[in-house]
Amino acid sequence: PPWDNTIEGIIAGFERVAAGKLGLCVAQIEKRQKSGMCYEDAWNMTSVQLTAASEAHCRAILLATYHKETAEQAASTSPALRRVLQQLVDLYVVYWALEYVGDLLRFTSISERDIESLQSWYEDLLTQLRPNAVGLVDAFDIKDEILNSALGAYDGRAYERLMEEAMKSPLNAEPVNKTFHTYLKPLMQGKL
Amino acid sequence: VNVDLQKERDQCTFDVEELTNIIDGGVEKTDERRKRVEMALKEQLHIDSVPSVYLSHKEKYELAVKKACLLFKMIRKLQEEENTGMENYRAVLGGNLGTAILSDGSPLLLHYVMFIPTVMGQGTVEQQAYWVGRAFNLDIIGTYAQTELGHGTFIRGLETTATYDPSTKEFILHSPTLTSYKWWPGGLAHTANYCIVMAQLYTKGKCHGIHPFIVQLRDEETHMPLPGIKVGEIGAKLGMNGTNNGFLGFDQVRIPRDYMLMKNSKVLEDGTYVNSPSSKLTYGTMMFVRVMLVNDMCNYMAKAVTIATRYSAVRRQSQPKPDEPEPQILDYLTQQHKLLVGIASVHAFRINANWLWNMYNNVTAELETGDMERLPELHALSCCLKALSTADAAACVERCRLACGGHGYMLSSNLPTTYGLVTAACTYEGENTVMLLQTARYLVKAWQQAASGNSLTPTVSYLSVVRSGRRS
Repeated sequence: PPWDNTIEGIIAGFERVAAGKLGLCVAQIEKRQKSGMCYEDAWNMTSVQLTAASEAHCRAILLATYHKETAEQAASTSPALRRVLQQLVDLYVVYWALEYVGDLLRFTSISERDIESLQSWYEDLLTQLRPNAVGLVDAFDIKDEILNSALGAYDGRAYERLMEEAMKSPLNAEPVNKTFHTYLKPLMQGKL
Repeated sequence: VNVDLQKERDQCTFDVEELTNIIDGGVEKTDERRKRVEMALKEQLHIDSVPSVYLSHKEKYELAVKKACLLFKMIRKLQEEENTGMENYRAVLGGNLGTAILSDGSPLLLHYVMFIPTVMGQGTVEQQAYWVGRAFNLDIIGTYAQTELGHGTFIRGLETTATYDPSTKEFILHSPTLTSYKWWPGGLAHTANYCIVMAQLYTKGKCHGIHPFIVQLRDEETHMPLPGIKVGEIGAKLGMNGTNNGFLGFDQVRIPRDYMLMKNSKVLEDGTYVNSPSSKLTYGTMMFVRVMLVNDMCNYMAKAVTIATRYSAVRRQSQPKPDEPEPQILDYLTQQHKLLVGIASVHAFRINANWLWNMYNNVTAELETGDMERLPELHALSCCLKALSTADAAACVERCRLACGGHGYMLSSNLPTTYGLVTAACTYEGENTVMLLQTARYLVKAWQQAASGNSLTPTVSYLSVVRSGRRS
């Protein structure tokens, strides 16, 4: 079937990739068995391809479930939030399409022009989501005490907090460490 | 608040609280979570006089035990006040809150996420009545030992034996080789006094495969290991050094007959073995934990992207346009590429985790009525989603660390510790490649079913449609 450069089309493409990879695995196993290999050895020889097929299957489900469930969830949200949630779904699906571009070329009728268009779509989505990046992570609502990070605190005092944490190092409890007298000074004076 | 960060918040186009409510599953759930967090933080368990990263291995464990016990006390208070269910334990111990208080993991975690669920899932009603109450009150501390030094996921290869002696109506637990020693379980080393042990069951001279047994490891008063029990800690690891992972060997240890969990298979007093309706039922605990894992990965990713995104709004670097100030690094497309996919991944996995959780509950409800049709599908799905969620989470946390440059390498950024927790999940509960091969086995069977014209279960039904494409 012709390639459909939409979210639904990409998800269908992933299903095609998963089925294509799995079909090849089954064919490989059968071919190896016909050449005299036992099933277990044929399976082992095909196992790298099998893990890839399994991963593609899982990606297809992940994308399809994310797309479907978000559409249902977003139906009851405000238009502003709905737009952002949809942008996130689009970004995620397009990102994985670009990650799987080799497999899509192999198992679907995607063209180079479609890929260029996906790449532009992806870059546009990044730009569209950019103003909401901080709002999106604020929505995870993780308190500073739980985040436990000098870099990620809500107030953004990253540099001050880095310095505060540095001061907690036990080495900063004294201005001169005893190793200076035991090793460094004797070494510098040629008395070690 | 940093001026740049405030500016970011001012330009946000949606209501942040509305999204928080969706993430939590409703306004009430947000309130519940916030209340729980507030209560935990009020106890000040997250505050250390010396940051735990500067403590020795032994001190880290001792602090982890202290905090885990105080945390339990707090949860008990919460239970008494609200009379809520098991979810409080999971939310407090396993979620972000748990790792904030116990940054290197909890030695009591397996008690709640594996010991109690296994007794509930695989014990008879009588066994549940006896053990679950004791476990909930923490009269006993349990863990779950399956993996052995010589074998991990391949459970048929496990060597620990449980041989039934009808003359005394006891099982004899034994570790015949060094490779049969149990290896890895959290809390096993110096914390738990009871353990669910997976062992090869022998009765009337015949092996019936692996079955779960409850074994007392330590004296309930003195905590000394019981005779025949060889137990200790496995040593320092990449991360999770507070979880007290242990080894365990048995030298002809005798336990009563009713210490075998017998909801599925049974051994009668005379040693007669009564088979389980499905050998797959033994996998119940592992599936439950894998489903939980997907959710945990969302929490870790959310933490990592929150840290890296806020930092990227504050950090300014380079001067691409002359005479203009250094831009926020969040304005660079490469930085957006690192962060925004991470944010989307949290939502994608959160939604999939909820979906898998619903499926798990439906399938386990069907099992109660003897319907096992969708069990292999759930097993295959929990395997591959465990593999992908942990691998993607590890990649996401690492990408966030890189997005923070050298500062992300600091332990005070909390990104390295988070990476330690996430990457551990790629290995435990089944290494990811093994997980993907388990799913592949199911997929190949599904493919062959489709080839024979049989109908397929919902998550693989697309195979029938696509099969008719060019490759067939």
